[in-house]
Amino acid sequence: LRASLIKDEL
Amino acid sequence: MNVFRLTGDIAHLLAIILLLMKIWKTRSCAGVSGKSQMMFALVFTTRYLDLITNFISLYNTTMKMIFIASSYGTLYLMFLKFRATYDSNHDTFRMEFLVVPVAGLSFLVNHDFSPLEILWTFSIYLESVAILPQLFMISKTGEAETITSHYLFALGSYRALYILNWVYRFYFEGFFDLIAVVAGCVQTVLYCDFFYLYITKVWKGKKLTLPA
Repeated sequence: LRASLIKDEL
Repeated sequence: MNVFRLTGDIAHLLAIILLLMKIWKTRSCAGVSGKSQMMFALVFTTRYLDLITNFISLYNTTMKMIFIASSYGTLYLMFLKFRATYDSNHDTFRMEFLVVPVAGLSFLVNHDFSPLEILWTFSIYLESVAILPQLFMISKTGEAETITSHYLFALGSYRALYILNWVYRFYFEGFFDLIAVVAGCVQTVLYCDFFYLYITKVWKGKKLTLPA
């Protein structure tokens, strides 16, 4: 499970 | 991109357009909380700083720019062009009660202790509570114009749809962002009382009024 530091959501 | 995220983004965009249209057509921002709108402008500004550092997609960049521009457009209409119609007597929620604890929390609970990530976290936390001055204003006046209630319904639906998007992404992409999910759930819960009133009143053609 990962929370990305690159934010693709708005 | 999945259908929940897309419809969520469309609901968000629709909410912003509804609010701008309401103010523009009625030449009035009566019943709209300037404090909520100031916090939304702060939310978009602190969240979308990655416009400068990362390119994700044309869709992502375009939407971010629309959200930032429209939030400042709303502030311009409220505090400059139609300033005389701003109902400041009823907009009495204290912003510092939200901004200060949220700023503190974003320093303590984040994915990475770096400036951009802390600002992103701050914006996620602030967004979850930024509607409170607006809801407080409605509870003070006891009513909302129908167009304002449509705006709030679209704005609240957006994060609820994002929750479905996170469930989808958890199962199909292994993606899970605890900060966004918890804040998104808090945000959606804050709207529940309003959703109930909206469905039971506005959908039946009545104006949104609070029970005495």
